[in-house]
Amino acid sequence: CSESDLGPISLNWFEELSAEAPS
Amino acid sequence: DVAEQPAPAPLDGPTEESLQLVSQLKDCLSSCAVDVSTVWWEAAGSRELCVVTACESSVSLWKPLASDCWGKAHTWQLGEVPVIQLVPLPDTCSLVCIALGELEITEIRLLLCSSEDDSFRQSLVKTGTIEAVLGLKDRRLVSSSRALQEQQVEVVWLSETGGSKDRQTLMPPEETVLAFAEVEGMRDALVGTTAVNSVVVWNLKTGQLLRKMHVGYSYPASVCHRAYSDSGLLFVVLSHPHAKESKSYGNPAFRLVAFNPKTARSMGVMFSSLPPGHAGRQGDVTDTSAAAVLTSGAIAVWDLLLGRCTALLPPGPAGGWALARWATATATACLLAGRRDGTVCLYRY
Repeated sequence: CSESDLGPISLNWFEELSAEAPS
Repeated sequence: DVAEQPAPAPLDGPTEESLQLVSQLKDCLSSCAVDVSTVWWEAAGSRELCVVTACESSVSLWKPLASDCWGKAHTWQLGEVPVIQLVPLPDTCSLVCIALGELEITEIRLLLCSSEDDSFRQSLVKTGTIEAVLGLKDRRLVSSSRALQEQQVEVVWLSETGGSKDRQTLMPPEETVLAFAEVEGMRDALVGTTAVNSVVVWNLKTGQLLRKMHVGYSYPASVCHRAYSDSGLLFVVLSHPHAKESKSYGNPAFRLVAFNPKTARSMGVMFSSLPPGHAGRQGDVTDTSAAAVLTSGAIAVWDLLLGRCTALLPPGPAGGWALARWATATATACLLAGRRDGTVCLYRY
């Protein structure tokens, strides 16, 4: 799977989404 | 880069050769096996891998005896509400979790043996209109339930004595959650699939709903079985009980799909379809293997990474198969295949 198909990939997606999501 | 692979034709007549019959057990009193599972059970200081069989009105614990035989150690008699399924609790010893109800789950109970007086007991964990339940590592249980128009997604921490130590509510999505899967290697991440074909991701520690990602309308009522994160992507094994047959992919049973949680975009990685001439399936997944009971009464087994059907257990003279479950917590893959008459066969895969 490549970034052209799936968009920018982040190894820290879980931490980043947790920081952004409403709590 | 890996594109979704159409499933190659099954092996030239896959048979049960890759499944080795280890033993079988038969509950003479049972004529209505509804589920089968395995559990580690501790007694007199030793821990044994036991088989658990469920009928509508009772659940039995089977301990290993000499020469691949099994002996019934105890039977818990339940009340008027029928048992619907066993709920495996990973990494948990001497605790059996069951879901009871009519058409949908209305009760979740724990079955155990009291350490105080060695008496076998049962305790009520949750009641309600429960859509989905999954046992998580570290003696946790997650469930989705409905009350009026509200959906509740809740994690319960179970105590060794069969009670609930603590509860945490997760933020519910708008649509009904129909299945859960732990994200392997990430203790605080959980995924679920919903009634309108989305995969949702939660943070179990904070209860936050992190992301909702669409699976696609070609695969209605998809069910998540397994999830893991690798290289910034979230890989989810989905089954498609109601997907339509297509020319390019045949009759889809399981897919491995890669999601980018940052963008909510997804891509199919591998595709496993039903053997030709078979329809219908009720599946179970472990590691990279999947098994499903087909409407013909056969059990099909797939290697999910190869997208290939590797074994087919035909219905025997005693009738068709009704249950296919992977044994949990065993060193090698072990398939539990059950018939409605209460016969359970253990196959090494």
